[in-house]
Amino acid sequence: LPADFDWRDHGAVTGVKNQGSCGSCWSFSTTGALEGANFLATEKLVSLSEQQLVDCDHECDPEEPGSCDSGCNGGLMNSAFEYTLKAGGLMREEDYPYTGTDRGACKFDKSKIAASVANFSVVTLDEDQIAANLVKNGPLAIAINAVFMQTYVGGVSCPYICSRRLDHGVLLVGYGSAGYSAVRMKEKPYWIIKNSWGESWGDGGYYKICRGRNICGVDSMVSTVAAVQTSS
Amino acid sequence: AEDPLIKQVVDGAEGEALTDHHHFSIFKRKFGKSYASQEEHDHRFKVFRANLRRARRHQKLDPSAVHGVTQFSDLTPSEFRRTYLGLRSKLRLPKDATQAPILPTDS
Repeated sequence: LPADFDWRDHGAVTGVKNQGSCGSCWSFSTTGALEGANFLATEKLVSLSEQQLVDCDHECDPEEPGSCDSGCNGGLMNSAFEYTLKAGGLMREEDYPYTGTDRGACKFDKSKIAASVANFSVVTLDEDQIAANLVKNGPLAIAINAVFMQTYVGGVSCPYICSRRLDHGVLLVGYGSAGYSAVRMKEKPYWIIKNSWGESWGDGGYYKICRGRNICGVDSMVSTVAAVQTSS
Repeated sequence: AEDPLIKQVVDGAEGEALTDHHHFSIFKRKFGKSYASQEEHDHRFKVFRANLRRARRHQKLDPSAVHGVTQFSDLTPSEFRRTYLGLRSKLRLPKDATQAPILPTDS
């Protein structure tokens, strides 16, 4: 595994987006992973539609009635991949733009699918496996506890204590080997995470969190997706 | 522990309130915030001050990062979670999700 790796350097990551006042983080994590996978499959970076997921994806957890993807009221990346698999794919952002509300009807147009899911899987908690899947399969949809993110401005976050109760969906795009940790007075490896709160938040819209201890649950829910090549 | 960005110009709680007001003015201008009533304004200022204290606590708990004022500094933690997150944290595998194959990591 390379010591440092960042899919942004390979053109597989679209610009930072903004979910606005809507609990739709799950849809941005899903599109980010599929944008990366589609780039690997087609060598074309296409921005995909979160609004399609917000409006049309009501996939439920088969074993837990009522636990369904629900637009601005929340969802889950794995369920969103399931929906995308069944629907045939996602449209382009420009064909189905984001509005940040979930009051609209579903406007999915099957003839305008820009990327499709071939399959998706869950990566184990092992950080080397997560890094290997990241390098091999593209950016990964992950979940994290966002408690420190409300006040985060920059640097590598490495809190002494942090809840592992997952409440936010984001995109793992890379990792670095040397973020300095003052309290530990040494360089620490860190994950590079793309968030969906706009570029003015955090480190240009990104969040860096140190690796090694499943801090804030960052290793707990990691999904990788493979795309098929579609022509639209 | 002295925050280099905040210069104490008067002593005591009055000075701190003055500084927080100054921060709140900069925050409103930077993030284009406006509030419908004086009452709402005062409430948001109180939340903002609490979030400044939270940022300082986070800074102590997480010294290798920089914590401070963000666009969410006028929201309570529960408003922040309810409005800007959105993960239904059910760790359950849907039918089609499989376990990713173990990949080699030694080469």
